[in-house]
Amino acid sequence: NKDQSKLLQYYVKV
Amino acid sequence: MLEGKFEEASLFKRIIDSFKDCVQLVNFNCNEHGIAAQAVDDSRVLLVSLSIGTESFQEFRCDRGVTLGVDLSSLSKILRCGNNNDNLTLIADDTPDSVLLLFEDTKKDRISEYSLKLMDIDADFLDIEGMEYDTVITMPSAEFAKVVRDLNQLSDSLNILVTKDTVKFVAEGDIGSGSVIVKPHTDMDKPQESVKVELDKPVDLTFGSKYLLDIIKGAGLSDQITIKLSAETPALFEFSLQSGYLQFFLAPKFNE
Repeated sequence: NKDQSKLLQYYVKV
Repeated sequence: MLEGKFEEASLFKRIIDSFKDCVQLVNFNCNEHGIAAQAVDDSRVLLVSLSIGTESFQEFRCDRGVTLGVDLSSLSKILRCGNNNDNLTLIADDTPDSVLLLFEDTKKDRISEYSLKLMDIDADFLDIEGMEYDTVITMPSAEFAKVVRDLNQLSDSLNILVTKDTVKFVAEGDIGSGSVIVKPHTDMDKPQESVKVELDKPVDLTFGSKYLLDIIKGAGLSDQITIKLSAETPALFEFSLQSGYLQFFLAPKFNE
């Protein structure tokens, strides 16, 4: 039972 | 003005085919170093980063920065009109509303010219530089593609576990489970068949198989894939070009 994480949790918008 | 000539149209076709199924609208940023692009898929889980260096072109010039906003499905339609071994030249002016694609069949003196309308694409640009990774795996891209395709049949998730001596891929699903273990080795005769593992820390990460199926479409670009992993951060899957790269950044799954 794993949920998918999103990239915006890790990277900042430039 | 941009003028970039590929000796063979097949190279640009293969590059575009490698990521056109996961992102649709892409800004291609052209400058004196070549052509670069970054795009995120609709689900915000997978990021594509492309760099085509000038050495990948037979001739390249771009005096001023030019951005080409392209719908990849439209570009693909045009790329299918050229033959693989045609010369392909991309031409755009400094403030373009279209890009010209010129296919030249050097043997038969046939020249075909297509104009692709450009789009104004408002896309997020993410800072993906400077990440550090716990492990770096280099392995044959065809072998990685097979592992992903095989284990995808069992589960919509793929678990990658890396220790000093092994890379283990595991899928557990309703019909059963499967695992593939790949061990580092050096093939002196065929270096592209070698598997290399650099490890700072063991890694145990899970990824959505459907994104990995998108990523392995890049396997035609390079004999080897480099996979960089770190606990609880997006993985980097990289295919090298003769000059440049196609990178995929994939967010991991996590336990709630």
